[in-house]
Parts: sequence; structure tokens; C-alpha cells
Amino acid sequence: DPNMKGAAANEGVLANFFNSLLSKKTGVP
Amino acid sequence: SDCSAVLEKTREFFQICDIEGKGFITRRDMQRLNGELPLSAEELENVFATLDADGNGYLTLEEFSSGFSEFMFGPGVV
Repeated sequence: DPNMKGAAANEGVLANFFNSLLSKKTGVP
Repeated sequence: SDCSAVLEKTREFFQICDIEGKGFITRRDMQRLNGELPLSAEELENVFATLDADGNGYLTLEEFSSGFSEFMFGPGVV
């Protein structure tokens, strides 16, 4: 289902985004 | 204490994005992070579109917090 793929892709990008912010603040990758 | 820690982190991250302190994040603000975070311009646009629940082009703290809580605790926890 393309919608499922889209949603999963969005979740992945969001996770990358918030993980990057967490690493940026703590300085730990 | 977990909730307050998440709230604090939410505000911190919101301020990183809303560098001008307007109280909301625009697409331009998000694109400004292109050099600071290891995400492409397209991925940042995708993040903005996903978080901007009402699609009005202004990402509020509430929308941002909802997305961050979902990232931290899974769907359905706001």
C-alpha cells in the first residue's frame, strides 16, 4: 500500500530529525 | 519527571528551529537547519509537512510537541 510506505518514510525522517536534534544538544551521536 | 523532561526538550528543540523567537516555525526556518543537521533539504521539507498537522504553513509548539511525543512514546500519547 503506497500510503503505508509513505507513512513509514515520514516516520523514518521524523526519527532522523529528532535524533539529530538530540545528538546536537548532547553532543553524543 | 519524564514528562517534564520531554516538555523541556520539546521547548529546547523548538527554539533551535524558531531561531527568531516568533513562536512558530516556517519552512524557511526548517531549511536553515540544512547546514546544522545531517538531513537534506527534501527531508527537512518532509519533516515540516509531516509535523504541520493543519497544513497552514506555520508549525506551532503544539504541533511540534505532538510530533516529538509521538517519536518518544509512540502514537496516541500527546
